[in-house]
Amino acid sequence: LPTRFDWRDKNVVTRVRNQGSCGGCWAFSVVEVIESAYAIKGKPLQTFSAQEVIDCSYKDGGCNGGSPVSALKWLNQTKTRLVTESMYPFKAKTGMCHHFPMSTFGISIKGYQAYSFRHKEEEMMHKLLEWGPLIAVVDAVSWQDYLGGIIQHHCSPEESNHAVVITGYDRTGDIPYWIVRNSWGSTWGIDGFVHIKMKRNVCGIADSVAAGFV
Amino acid sequence: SPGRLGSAHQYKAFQESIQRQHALNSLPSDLLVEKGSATYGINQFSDLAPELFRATYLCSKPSELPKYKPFDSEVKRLH
Repeated sequence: LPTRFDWRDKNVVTRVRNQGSCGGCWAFSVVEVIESAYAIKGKPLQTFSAQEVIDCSYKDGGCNGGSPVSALKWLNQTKTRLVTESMYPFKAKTGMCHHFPMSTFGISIKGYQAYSFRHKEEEMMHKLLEWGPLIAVVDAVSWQDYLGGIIQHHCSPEESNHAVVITGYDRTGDIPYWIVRNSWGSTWGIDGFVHIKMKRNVCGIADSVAAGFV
Repeated sequence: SPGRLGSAHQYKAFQESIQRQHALNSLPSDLLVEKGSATYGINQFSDLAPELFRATYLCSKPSELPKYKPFDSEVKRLH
């Protein structure tokens, strides 16, 4: 494993988004890993529609909340094609599910994986390289006040409540950390990202991890 | 002042945020303050009460997932 790795360096990570006052982090996390999986396959990097997942993943609660694994399951079972963000823009509220003609460009997933990597963050690093960016559900209560640096305290592995995307890790310094992408805009944290200490399941980073494949 | 920040609720939330941020930046002495530790302060959420922040932005739940076992995963993939 390299000492430092970040999928952003491979130009397969789209810009940081802002979920606004919509509790749709779960949908953003799913769409973002699919965008990266698509780009890792050598296809053009483009943004797909989080609003489509918010409106159409019927077992989830739209802007009132949902589960990334439930959304991945829905995408895999129904083979729903994700259309581009420009076709189905983000509205920051739950709406009616729109369907598009087959001629409209979109991508469906071939499958997904979801595991707990608690006490296995070394294996998780391998999977980040093998699968692409990973969805994680974490405790982000203290992130309301986060400015920067490596989170090591003030969160719990037992209270997970927010879906994010792990794009990389860095073990070059004194404290190894995960590089985590959030969906609260690029003015939050470190250009929209947060760093979380590795190896102690800080904030529950390793408890609920998933990836989608295209 | 409350007028500059908006409503009295926002002003109160902002004041409480500053106190909370101070607490977050002050680690107990028994915890080692490691180099590179996170810092907390005023950002775009500082005028939100914690309850409102949680209700608006923290809307996902973890799934009960199997523990990753390298061998199982490989068998599943080959199958």
